[in-house]
Amino acid sequence: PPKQATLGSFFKLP
Amino acid sequence: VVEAIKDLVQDCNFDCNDDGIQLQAMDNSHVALVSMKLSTGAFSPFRCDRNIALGINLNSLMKVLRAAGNDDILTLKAEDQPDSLNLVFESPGQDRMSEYDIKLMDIDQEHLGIPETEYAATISLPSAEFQRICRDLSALSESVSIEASKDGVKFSCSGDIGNGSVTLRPHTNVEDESKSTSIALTEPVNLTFSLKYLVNFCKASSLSGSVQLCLSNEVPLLVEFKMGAGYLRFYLAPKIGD
Repeated sequence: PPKQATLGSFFKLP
Repeated sequence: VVEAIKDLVQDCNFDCNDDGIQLQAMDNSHVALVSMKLSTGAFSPFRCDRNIALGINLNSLMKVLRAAGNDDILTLKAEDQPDSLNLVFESPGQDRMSEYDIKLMDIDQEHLGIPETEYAATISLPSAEFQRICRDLSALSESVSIEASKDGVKFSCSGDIGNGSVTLRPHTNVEDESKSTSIALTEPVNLTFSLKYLVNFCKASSLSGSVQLCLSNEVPLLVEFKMGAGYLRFYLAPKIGD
């Protein structure tokens, strides 16, 4: 089954 | 707004400046993000002498907000370098006034930079319809695939007891724009998301008659509820295959 991604891989921390 | 986000995020900074009040917070698992803006137009009057972050526990805020009447006028006040937020509720007839202070907290928050995205698909639909789809499909499965093409948008899921899908086609309601369904598409998209989070986002349905879903392949979904003077946005990371 597909795995849940987290937002950190798409959005940048400052 | 607080009712709609309190199950997703607990401790939040309410960032106050000349533009109004903004909030950005991620859930504990870093899968979903809430981004809210209430512009100055949502308030009368609004005054902010210097930028300030009010760190608030939403459960505490809810306890106090429950003491307000539906039609009460709410005034929020905080001093320079405040320890607490002052809330005053006044009944419309001004025959009852209640006043509360809730303690503020220091919240060390990571603000994520959300890139400006040209989404491949932007879907507007009635928020009650989206809520119903998420609720119905969550009874069968933990995940939903959202597939948008020029013909329509298909929400499908499969689980232990079987599978199900709901397809919406573009439709214009001339009497009530919020009851229309529209699909703007530059390329077809197909993404999978956790229904648990989507069901949670739908708690914001009472804030807006319509909801906008913005999708591009392999990027987080944006679910936006527009409010009179601001917005409530939810971002949700997709589920990705190997």
